[in-house]
Amino acid sequence: TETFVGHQVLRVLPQSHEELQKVQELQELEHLQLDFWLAPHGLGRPVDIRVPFRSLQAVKAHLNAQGISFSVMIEDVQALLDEEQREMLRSSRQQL
Amino acid sequence: PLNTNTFNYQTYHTIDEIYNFMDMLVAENPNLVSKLEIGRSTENRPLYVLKFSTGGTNRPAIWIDTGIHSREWVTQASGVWFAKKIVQDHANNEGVASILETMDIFLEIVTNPDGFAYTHTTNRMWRKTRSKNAGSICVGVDPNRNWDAGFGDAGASSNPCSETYHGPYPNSEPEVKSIVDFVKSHGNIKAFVSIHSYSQLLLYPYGYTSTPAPDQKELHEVSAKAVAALSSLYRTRYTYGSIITTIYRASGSTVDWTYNQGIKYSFTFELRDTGLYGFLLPAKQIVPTAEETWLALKVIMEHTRDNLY
Repeated sequence: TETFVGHQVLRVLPQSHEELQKVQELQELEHLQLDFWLAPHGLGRPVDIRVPFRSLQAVKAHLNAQGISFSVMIEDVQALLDEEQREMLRSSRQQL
Repeated sequence: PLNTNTFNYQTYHTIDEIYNFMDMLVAENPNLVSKLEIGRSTENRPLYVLKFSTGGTNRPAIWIDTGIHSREWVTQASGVWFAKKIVQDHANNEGVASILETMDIFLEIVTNPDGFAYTHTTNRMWRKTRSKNAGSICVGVDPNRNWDAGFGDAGASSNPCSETYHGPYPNSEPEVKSIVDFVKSHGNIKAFVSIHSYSQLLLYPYGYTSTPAPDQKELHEVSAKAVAALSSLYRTRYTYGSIITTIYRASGSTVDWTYNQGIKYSFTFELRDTGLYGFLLPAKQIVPTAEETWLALKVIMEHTRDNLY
């Protein structure tokens, strides 16, 4: 099973067409293994990107260097997945 | 669970648990619910569709599908809740009971079973089908870019490693081809709703062209009513409009194809998240999400019933 320890989901809010363009360019950088949960689709519209741990620093540095504002929507994807699994287990135990 | 009343709708379930639920629902309601197998997936899993019908032959019908993108778990979970709700409404002679007097409802809950099973066993983030791509190590096709509507145009990727890879040719994915064949053979489907998540949108054609759909005005008005009904329950804010003007250009998408088949009332939902969890929506939000979405679906179904064409 693939794990996502340390993966974060960044929420980027492009405020200009130039910023939108810069975010769209990230989609082409396959080596970063970015997973666009919400693709770029207009100014002021959130772009959510799941970033693997090993690419986090580079992506945050890139966004900061470009002056593109972002927030961390999910601190650790794996922690949410673990909670989801625990909840399913709890529920099936209750069922039993 | 012993029956669909003790089934837990407030948690996520595996594909086997959902298939068991479907069998229980059919067994409990033999005069209303039947289970059709419209095809087999790439990995040879059955593609099941629940049919809700009070009789008649080839009645005008409404199609609802969930889970075509496998990681969007709140959609399959909502589909399970919708199935039970239809049965309850019919039993209580309320809600959609009046629709079932003259129309059938088809509901495909696990539209991408291979991908869904894979999210449970291997990769929770998997979105596409699980077909092999000749000449590439990357697996899967985006089943919402594989339809024969603007196929291969801008708004999809030709790279098998992309999440929006359109596939080698239209309907290459059996999960898509099976629905295409079903829609064509039925020939009397009047509304088609494909349910995704997330970002709280109600969308109508087109995605592959900026040319407005001929019925744009009516679709926009129906969307406004549906979104108002949805938001009335928990104040969840939705945006609505055509795919290309509301989000982005997307080619080869489901509802563009169904609309071009003449199914006027073709819509795509993007359900919650309300901005904190994305695809990892906590299970406690399943039922509220399904409840609010149901209000919008009812508006679409009632409008279809009252405006048959």
